[in-house]
Amino acid sequence: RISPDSSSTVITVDSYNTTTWHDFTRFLDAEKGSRVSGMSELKKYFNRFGYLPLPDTDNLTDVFDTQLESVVLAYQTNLGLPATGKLDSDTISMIVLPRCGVSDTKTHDTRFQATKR
Amino acid sequence: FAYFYGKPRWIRQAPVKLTYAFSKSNMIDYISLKDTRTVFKRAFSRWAQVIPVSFMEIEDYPSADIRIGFYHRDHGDGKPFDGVLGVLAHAFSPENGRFHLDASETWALDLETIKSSVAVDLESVATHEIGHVLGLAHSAVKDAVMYPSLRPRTKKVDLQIDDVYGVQALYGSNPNFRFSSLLASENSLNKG
Repeated sequence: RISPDSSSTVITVDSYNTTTWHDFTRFLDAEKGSRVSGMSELKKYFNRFGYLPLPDTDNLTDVFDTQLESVVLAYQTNLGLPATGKLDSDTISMIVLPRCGVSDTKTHDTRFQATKR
Repeated sequence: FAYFYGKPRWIRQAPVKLTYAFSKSNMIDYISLKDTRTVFKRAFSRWAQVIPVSFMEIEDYPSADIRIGFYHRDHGDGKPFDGVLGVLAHAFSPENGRFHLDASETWALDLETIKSSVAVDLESVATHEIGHVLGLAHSAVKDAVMYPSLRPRTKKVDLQIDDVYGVQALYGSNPNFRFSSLLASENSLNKG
């Protein structure tokens, strides 16, 4: 939020936003093809909720690649958000919200698998 | 609405009666067991009003169909919790019955009486996770109880049409249930 009486930009951080996933706000509007430090953590987030089934998450890169773009699209569809494929404010605002631990889509883990009707 | 893969549900002779119990050793100490029972009874009754399924609390945790506990971090099911906020709880698809809440959260019975900015409404999360226990996965409808995210200090306990359609497709409709009552509440929600 830019306060009217000062030249500096005042960033308002909700006090609860100092917890899990708050760091993801720095990916806001990251461009496809860009490399942003820590984006591998965002990929781990998507892996956790069933969007990026991987044998392990040790070799994830910090690049906003085509795979991540399609993951973002799937997430936006599952969460009823505008399907832009971009890390726009609607999407980032939803990612940082607390949530249920059950995954949103099919995973290889039968206990948490889900499919849309 | 959505289902778990393979559309699992509880297979019981009608009328379906499911039992639930609370862990003897994994509960939170700042909310009394009495108050916790009251909250969960209300949460279960919301689902029981729309489907021909009844829920009964029993003492014996190991033999209950649905087993509820509060746990910190890694609690042995391969899905560790993560501290304050982040993941709030999870539950397993039928007929597993495990229902785990993150003990690191600040659980609230009444958001009016608790000041914390990270307070999470226990009844809202309980109602959501019971949907998973019954076989519902996450919904893309933002007002639905089965939507995956819940903002702190927010209460969301009233089943929406999306939740009801989904669970009735699994278990049928409670003969005493009328959609009109639900539409009335949705209309008031929309007006709000």
